[in-house]
Amino acid sequence: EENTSHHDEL
Amino acid sequence: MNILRLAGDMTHLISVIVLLLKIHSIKSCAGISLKTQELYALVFVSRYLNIFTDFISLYNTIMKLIFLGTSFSIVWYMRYHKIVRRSYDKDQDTFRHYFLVLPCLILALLINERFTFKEIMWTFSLYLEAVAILPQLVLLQRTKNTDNLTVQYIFLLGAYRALYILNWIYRYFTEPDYLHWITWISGLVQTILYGDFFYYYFLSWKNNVKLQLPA
Repeated sequence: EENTSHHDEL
Repeated sequence: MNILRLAGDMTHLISVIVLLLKIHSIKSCAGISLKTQELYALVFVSRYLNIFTDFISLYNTIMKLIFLGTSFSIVWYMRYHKIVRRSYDKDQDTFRHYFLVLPCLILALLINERFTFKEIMWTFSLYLEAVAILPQLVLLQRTKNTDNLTVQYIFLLGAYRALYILNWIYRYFTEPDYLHWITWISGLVQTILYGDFFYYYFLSWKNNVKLQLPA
């Protein structure tokens, strides 16, 4: 999976 | 999303609105560093490469589009708008911003969470954002008569990252496995660079006088 949890921040 | 993060995003958004308001209403970009604005446009492009591939939320996508759109329109105004560009302090805004880009790119290649193109560009954007304010702070120091909107813009831009730090602390204690050293240290460096500015900002606010950084 590509998403790491900091990628929900801007 | 917690309230600190939302407050950080809103502060960031308001800072951009304040700058656009200055440009639109008084048709002036005096005191604003084009170098810093170009760096921000590069920051957003390299950070939001996932905008069309990873859907996070409608809020996230809209905010990304806003930051991309506004950063490029500010650069456009300062470079090409026939009235606005005349007020640009080209001779004072001499910081060699290209020298910030290469070290940030090398650092991102060396220190990252995962060695993939998107992750390296994301990391590069964090390093670059941390130092992108430097040309603006240098220009501020050189400018004798800085107007209020410029000062408020810089303050809001600094406050946004400070609020993000509080958000990271909150997330660390409330979310399992939330650990992002690269983001935290870059954000901390970014906020520390504002230290001097914040100090003189509060001093000018307390004494109710115009802000001027000592040379």
